Amino acid sequence: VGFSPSLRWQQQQVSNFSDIRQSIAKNRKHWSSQTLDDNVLMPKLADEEGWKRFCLGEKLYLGTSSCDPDEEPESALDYCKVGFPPFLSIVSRLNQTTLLMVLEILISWFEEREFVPQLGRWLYALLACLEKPLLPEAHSSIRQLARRCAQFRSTLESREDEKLPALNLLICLVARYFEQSDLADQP
Amino acid sequence: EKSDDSDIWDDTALIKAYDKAVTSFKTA
Repeated sequence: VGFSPSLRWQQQQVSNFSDIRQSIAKNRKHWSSQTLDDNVLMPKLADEEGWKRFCLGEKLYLGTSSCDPDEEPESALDYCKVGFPPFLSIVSRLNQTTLLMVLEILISWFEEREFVPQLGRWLYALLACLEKPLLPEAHSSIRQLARRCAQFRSTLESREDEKLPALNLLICLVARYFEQSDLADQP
Repeated sequence: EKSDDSDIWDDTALIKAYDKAVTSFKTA
């Protein structure tokens, strides 16, 4: 009680998310055809460890993060350390098979670790590009994500915790946009 | 088909959308 979002906020997020997905569809062709910077080396499809490093950065992947992960990189090279953000030019290149695989990798990572800002950005971006109707394995994965978010939320001690909005957003989108209603926060 | 440049999002649009959603959070 007191940690879950209002119904009005949830409805607004679903509406915004729907608009964003439509805009992504319009932008996909443009951004997927843009040349990536030389430093953006996307992992191969089955390179699970490579995707973790790519999205979350070496510091988190290696468990050596001691600085603010939101800190602005001083150069493009630093993205290797803090992870590449989900730029449209990157996520627009992912087909549905790759997208779902990366989503599963990150959810699996989250199952054993704490929530971090760059994880939230990537999960949101991947959900925004996940096409409906969902495959059965996608249903299972996003439900796992919502349950983990709720579990992690239950460990927070303050409503002011900066992780709370992100957790609520992900739960909201899985439950209300992707119609997993039994997982929704009720008013 | 040529796209209208005004319809093309910035490369960081998804990140901005996420940050905006998170910032807008309100509890019940």
